[in-house]
Formats: sequence, structure tokens, C-alpha cells
Amino acid sequence: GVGEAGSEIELVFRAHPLLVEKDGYSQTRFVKTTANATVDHLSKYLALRIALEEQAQRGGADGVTLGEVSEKQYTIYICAGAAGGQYTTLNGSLTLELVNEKYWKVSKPLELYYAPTKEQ
Amino acid sequence: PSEITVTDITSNSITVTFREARCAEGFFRDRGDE
Repeated sequence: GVGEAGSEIELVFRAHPLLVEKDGYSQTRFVKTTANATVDHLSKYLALRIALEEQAQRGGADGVTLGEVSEKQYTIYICAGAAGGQYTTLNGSLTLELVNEKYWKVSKPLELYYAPTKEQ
Repeated sequence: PSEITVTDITSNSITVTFREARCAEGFFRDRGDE
């Protein structure tokens, strides 16, 4: 049930269509986690996952170190609203349960988008 | 790996686990006509 600490959230996770090059990490990811996970957790997970995939593509040699992974940040967006097509940046402290309740509100897996955080 | 555990210090050091699959079929629950 919603609100339980151990309840699960299902996510469909895609690269931001406007901010990420097509030849980048464009695969759709189907992810499950617990409702208490935050957007910051998700960003960190993505950095690790992409770094591991890049490392595997290079054959495991001279891959990315964990230190480098933690430096690489991703911003998470949701495409919500009546008209659609509007991407809202999600605050890192929001739990996925809150994102679900505040922006998604439908009984479907939560659809989120990611793009590398722009350096200031 | 299809499962990664993450601890985030900005989220009260809560540790959560993420599981990822290549497709939704058999992984996501079937919501039918809910």
C-alpha cells in the first residue's frame, strides 16, 4: 500500500529527449525501488549504473573509478501536466513516493527522464 | 549487475536498492484495466 516504508515504486527511466544526444545512454530502463528512495538516490544510482556500463564496454580495463562516478551528476525530470511535453526538474530531496503523489497521480509506473547536470 | 544499492548522505544516509530490467514484461506488475 502507498505510504508503507517497504512499498515498491516502479519506474520507467529514459534519457531526456531534448538534452541528451541520441547516441548517448538512450536506452529505456525499467527500475524498481522502495518508496523511500529520493531523487538524489536515483541520480546516484544512474551515475553508478552508467559508469559500470561504460566500464563493461571498455572491457573493464582503465574504467571509471568510484570517485569519478560520484562527481558525475544527473538531473532528474518528470514530464507531467495536462498538455504534456513540459519537463519539470525534480528536487533531490523529494522521495519517489512524493513525486508519484504530487506529479504523476496515475496507476502506472512513474516515468522519469535524466540528463547530465550542466556545470555552472 | 541488475541490482545496485545506494546510500545517500544528503538523504539521512538512507540506503535503498534499485533493481533494473531490460523490459517491463514479467518485471512490472500487470495493472490490467485498473
